[in-house]
Amino acid sequence: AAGEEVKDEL
Amino acid sequence: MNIFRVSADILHLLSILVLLLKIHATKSCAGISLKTQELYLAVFVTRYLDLFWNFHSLYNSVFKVVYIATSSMIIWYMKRHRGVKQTYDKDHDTFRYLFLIVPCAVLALIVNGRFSLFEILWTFSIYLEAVAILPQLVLLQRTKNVDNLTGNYVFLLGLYRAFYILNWIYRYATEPHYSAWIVWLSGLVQTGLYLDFFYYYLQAWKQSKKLQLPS
Repeated sequence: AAGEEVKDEL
Repeated sequence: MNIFRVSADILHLLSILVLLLKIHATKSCAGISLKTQELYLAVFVTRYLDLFWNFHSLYNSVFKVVYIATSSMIIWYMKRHRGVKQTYDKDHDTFRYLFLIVPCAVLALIVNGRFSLFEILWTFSIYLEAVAILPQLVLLQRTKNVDNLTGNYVFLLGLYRAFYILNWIYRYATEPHYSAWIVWLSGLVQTGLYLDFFYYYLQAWKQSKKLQLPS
């Protein structure tokens, strides 16, 4: 889940 | 979404537009590294693969498409436009992309969040973005005299990275589970690469003269 938060950045 | 993040994305877009407008207006790409531009396109394409199946927000999707489109246009100008391609500084832009691509690919295979094709390509794009400016910095160093717009381009790119760091600090302080070591470390390396350039850029700006890099 930690990785998913990052992928909201460009 | 916070003000640092939005500023960062807008600065990133501005940097690309400055470059595109410079090429379009002067019909010259002197001082611009095609290698760096191609690496950035590789970064965008490998990172934004999820454009087709992961919809996060209209904001993200629009930026993704615009980044891919504008950097493709820069490459098109440099390789295909009859007038512009003759001004490309091929003899000085000799950095080997493989020196960057191979280590980033190997590192992405070893250090990643999850061993899946999408995750590894995404991690690769994070590593590659950190070092993609190197051919451009080497080219500037070789040609010494940096014209205003190329200087502004690199300066805006550096600012964009600096604002992403502020965004991470802000998110880390405000979001309970926010943590992203791979992105943070790569981002710090990337911003670090600009520091030397920043120093000369600001000095030239303070003395309001043309930016000249030392030998």
